[in-house]
Amino acid sequence: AMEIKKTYIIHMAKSQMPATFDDHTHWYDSSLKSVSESAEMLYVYKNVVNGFSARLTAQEAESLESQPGILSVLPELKYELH
Amino acid sequence: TTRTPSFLGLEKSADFFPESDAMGDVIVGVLDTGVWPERKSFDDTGFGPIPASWKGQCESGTNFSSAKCNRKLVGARYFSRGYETTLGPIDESEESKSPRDDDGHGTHTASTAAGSIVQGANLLGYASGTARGMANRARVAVYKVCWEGGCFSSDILAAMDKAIDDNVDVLSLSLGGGTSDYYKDSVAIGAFAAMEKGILVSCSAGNGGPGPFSLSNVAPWITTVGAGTLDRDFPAYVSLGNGKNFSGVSLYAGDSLPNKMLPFVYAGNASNVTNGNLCMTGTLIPEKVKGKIVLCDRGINARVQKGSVVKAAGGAGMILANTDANGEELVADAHLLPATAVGQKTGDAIKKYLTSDPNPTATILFGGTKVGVEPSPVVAAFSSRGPNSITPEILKPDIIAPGVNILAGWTGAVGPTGLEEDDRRVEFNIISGTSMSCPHVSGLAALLKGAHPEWSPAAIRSALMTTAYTAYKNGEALLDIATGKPSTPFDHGAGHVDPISAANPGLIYDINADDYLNFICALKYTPSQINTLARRNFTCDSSKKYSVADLNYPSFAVSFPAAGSDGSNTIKYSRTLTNVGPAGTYKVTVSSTSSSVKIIVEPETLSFTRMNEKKSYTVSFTAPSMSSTTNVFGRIEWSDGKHVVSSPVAISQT
Repeated sequence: AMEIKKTYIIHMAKSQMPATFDDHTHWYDSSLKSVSESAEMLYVYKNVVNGFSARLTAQEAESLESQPGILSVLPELKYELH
Repeated sequence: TTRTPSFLGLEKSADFFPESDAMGDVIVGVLDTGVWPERKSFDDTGFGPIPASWKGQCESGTNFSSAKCNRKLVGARYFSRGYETTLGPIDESEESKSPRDDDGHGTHTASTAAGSIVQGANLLGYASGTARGMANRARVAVYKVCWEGGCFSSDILAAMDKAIDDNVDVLSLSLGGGTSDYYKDSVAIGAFAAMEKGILVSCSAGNGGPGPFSLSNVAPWITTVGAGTLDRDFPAYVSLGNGKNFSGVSLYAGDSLPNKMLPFVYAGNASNVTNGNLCMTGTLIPEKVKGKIVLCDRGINARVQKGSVVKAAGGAGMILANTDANGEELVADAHLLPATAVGQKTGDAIKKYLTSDPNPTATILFGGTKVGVEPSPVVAAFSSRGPNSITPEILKPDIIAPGVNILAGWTGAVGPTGLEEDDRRVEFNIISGTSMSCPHVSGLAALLKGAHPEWSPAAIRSALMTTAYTAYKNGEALLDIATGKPSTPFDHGAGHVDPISAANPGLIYDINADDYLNFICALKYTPSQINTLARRNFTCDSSKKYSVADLNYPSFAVSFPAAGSDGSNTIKYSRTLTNVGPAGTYKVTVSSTSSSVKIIVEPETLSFTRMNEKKSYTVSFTAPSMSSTTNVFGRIEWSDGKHVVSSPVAISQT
């Protein structure tokens, strides 16, 4: 079960981006790669979220949550038409 | 849509809303199942150049080229990465990996909000008339986020992200999820960013009614829309062998039943399974239903599917009876066989006949379209109800709008029932839901944006809410179809939308992004949660006393602590009104359904001498004692004799 990947929305604290990065997407990518070499971003958000979405295992999500600059790692939700 | 423009008074709107230039600058973004661009509702005849501010695109994909966009349909994008990574690659033979709408829902909502004028619109002859969107001169941009398997939050966020970049003015979302805190809810998060950019976000309240606490999309920066009926009906008449006649509703348009009484059977007695009464696929015994009219109970499977099941088993017709869950609410469907829906009471009476007569017979006659139905509107039973389970101090829904039996544009990919076996193709379809009421308000918000480009999203919502009505022309209170009794602010919010009055509200309750951040501080969100929602560091001032009651909302939801618990029995709310009309002196009046809660407004008079002048007041609610089951409702109205600025009040115990 720990290997099953799910989509998560990762919210980052932009103000905590290390000075070594000149582009926030590189910082996002580096954060993601620190917990998973294989994980790929689905979307990098610009206006609605400082962050991105990616497929992760529960363990990777938990590990990512403890990385510096990470505000929250929220599992994707399914919405329905009304 | 047909009928709703006249029901809302928009036929005389030329005096209140700009006809072309200013309206043509307003762009409504619709997040839904995509669009069928060939529909006349997206015809751009008479439209000027696309506004220079527009940055959107028309994306190509399966069955959809960028050439499908025009000066009306200015943008069309699709977002499927979240969907595909969860459910696997899209089968392009089944659904279009493009903005193309294979479902119909998105074409319906987009054309309701801002469709062009189409003469001679109808569904199989029903609801005929001239169809138009609420903001028929506004532009439309569609963002396809919903697929056969649902709508995924990573895609919804991506679409809202792009819509903000594209420069939409209004966002319409007829979808929802469960109820979670605002910082965990993607629609609330996306809507917060949109609000900060001056975009009004209108969302459906949900179809979880009539039970309480059934709302979705309750963040205060979202305009939450419930559903009411129109003054239009599609009657069908059931005649029984005992001479009794009953009314129902139907959109059936095929061959009539034979001109004689037909044998009649209850589905539960024509099946070998325990839930045979529901007419689920494969549950009816053909020998027992062949050539007969079959009575099925509503529930579990789709209403139109029940008709299809009866037809497949050889039935001649169907009567679909409501149960407890739906009461007397009738939703019309374009069934594949002669069929009608009937209310619970009628259904019970018909069942009584079925069990008492050894050889029951029946027939169904179809009455076409009837207008001028009264009373209307009534709150739809399915429309989700308050209280607000996330923040009880914010009254939701905000408003109701037409959402029952709404005719609007439809996909060419499926028939009006959406069933695979339905090979009919229609330009328009009639469907119901808060999905249908939401784009009505989105379009009306676009009209207000065109008339008052300087108004914030909160100002537009305030204008819609404070001018909404809660009584019929004869003075009687709006009814709730679920109970047959007067509806309450937990059902209808501020009331039914009245766009002509909203164009000139006199005063508005404005709210900016900082006000919402103060509201979030009052919710005691952690810095991390605030940053997740608002995308920035915002430190709540520890020396400041934040109160949810101080958010400048156009309605009042007062939640007293339960009897016997500690806590003040006086709760104070503060509000600030901004003058958007001529100079004037406004006096307040307070009405309430009970004298058990004392409501005092101070001051009782507010004088405005210039445009945009702001004046504040406080409201004290004092409850000596309330039983835990008692809700009290009321209204606070400011009037200068010409304008009435009305706020609903809902008082409950937590």
